[in-house]
Amino acid sequence: MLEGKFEEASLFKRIIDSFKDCVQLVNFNCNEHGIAAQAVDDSRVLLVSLSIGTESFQEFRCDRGVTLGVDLSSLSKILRCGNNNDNLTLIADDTPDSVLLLFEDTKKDRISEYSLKLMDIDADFLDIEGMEYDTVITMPSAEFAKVVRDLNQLSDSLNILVTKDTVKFVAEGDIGSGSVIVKPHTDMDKPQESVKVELDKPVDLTFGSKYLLDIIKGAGLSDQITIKLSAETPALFEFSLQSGYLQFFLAPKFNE
Amino acid sequence: TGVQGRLDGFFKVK
Repeated sequence: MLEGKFEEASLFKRIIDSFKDCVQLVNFNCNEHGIAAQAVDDSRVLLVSLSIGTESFQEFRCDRGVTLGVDLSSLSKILRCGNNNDNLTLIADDTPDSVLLLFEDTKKDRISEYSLKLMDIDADFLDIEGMEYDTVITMPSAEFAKVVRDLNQLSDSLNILVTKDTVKFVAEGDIGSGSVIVKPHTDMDKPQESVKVELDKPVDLTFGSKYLLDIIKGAGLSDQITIKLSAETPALFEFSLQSGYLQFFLAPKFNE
Repeated sequence: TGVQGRLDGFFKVK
């Protein structure tokens, strides 16, 4: 049996909102370590991997492994019914055909209960551990989101070039071109504003802007984003949760 | 602006 209580429904809402637009059918695998999910978008270019550790819950118990096959658009409809600061408890039995969502407004003693029908989702679980990367960038997620949004206006591709001293984002399109250079620095007063670059090899990769626009929807989850890049391999964009993470693996574009 | 790559081939099925 699964019983996971979020102190605030807003956390689960924000997590789901961060990836519901790029994948629709997702298996949530629940066990004693928390809830994990993985899904690939229809074009097989973007993979989403979610881990919500037990520390992200106010209360959590899951005696046996339970898989919840969920249509995210249906889940979102139900999540909109709860208030952000309600307690939200997810409840499912060991062989569930539905999951119960319980919103509790502790101050007003209002309890709302919704049942979401589950689906059998036939999806492979991919081994995404153990990839090696040539460079790891950590920067403010809001700053990365702004770069992606700004340069998306110029081109449907975003080129990321990383050297020891700089991270350069470049877009070249019909109306002109643009670039943003971000340099590593440490902000002692606001560590979340810092930019860090670890580099084994310089990297020059190009990504489809439309996928990056999906990825930056996770920026509300974390002050910082970690970007791991290697030549000609899928990049990893990661937002940390208090306990767990939301990761996006994005296949790069190749020169013709 | 290049050909969009796919994830297939990079990750093995667990």
